[in-house]
Amino acid sequence: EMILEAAKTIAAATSALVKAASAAQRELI
Amino acid sequence: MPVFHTKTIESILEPVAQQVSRLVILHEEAEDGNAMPDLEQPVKVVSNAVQNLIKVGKETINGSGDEILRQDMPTALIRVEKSSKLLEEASAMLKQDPYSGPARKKLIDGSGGILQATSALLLCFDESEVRKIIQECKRVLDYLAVAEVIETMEELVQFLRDLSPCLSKVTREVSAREKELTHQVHAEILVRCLEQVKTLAPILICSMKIYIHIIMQGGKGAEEAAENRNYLARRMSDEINEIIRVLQLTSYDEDQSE
Repeated sequence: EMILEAAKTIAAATSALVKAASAAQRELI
Repeated sequence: MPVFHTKTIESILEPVAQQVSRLVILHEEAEDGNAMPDLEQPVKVVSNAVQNLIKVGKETINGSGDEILRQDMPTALIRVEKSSKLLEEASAMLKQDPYSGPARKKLIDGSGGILQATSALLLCFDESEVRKIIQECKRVLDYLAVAEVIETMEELVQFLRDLSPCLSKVTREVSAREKELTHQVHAEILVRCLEQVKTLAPILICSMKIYIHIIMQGGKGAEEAAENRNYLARRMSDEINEIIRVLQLTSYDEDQSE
């Protein structure tokens, strides 16, 4: 259960990071 | 896009998998790209989450008696950590040069790596959970093998005392597992087998009772009754073995065999 929670947190954090990185690129297209 | 074989893993990783795919496409289409924003803060959040996962992962490894999990999980943890380092390097490089191509590459490799390694880690954990269900299934198989040597009512009562809780546990866990699977065909096989097991169990017990009554009265038909009982025990064992087989399948196995 703890593993699942920890994986959820990583997924959310990675998602937020990738979104931030994508936003800059998206402006170009 | 990766295929996740349980709904829990899918719900955790599917959104981030879509984000990573989008980033890769945007990166390819933008070629030289726009200036990247400062990613130090979101990368820090990822690094902290990774450190927490490593801590929890190590606790899981130390607390588990499952040799396969103890062997496989550290590799996945190392992969998560390496990917996190790539993100930290990318962030540092982008601070120096927001247009840096190698930094963007590291960003994509790092986020993709975290996705894959987390997926591997969750799969490793999930397989360990499946092995626990299989262990219970094998206990049922062991009890079914004893059905042939039960010759008195007292033995039958003890047989039922042993089998019933184990069978209930298997039924409950396989039923929960079936609901978790994203592969519809595998889920349907589990439902079908479970229904068969539930139908066969009382018939088997009845056949064992009949056999005991016949041999107690020294009457005819003991051989046929034994054959009937053995047939039912075998049918139940076949269904349990099929459950074990399907529990071990992933969508990937199925695609390969196709």
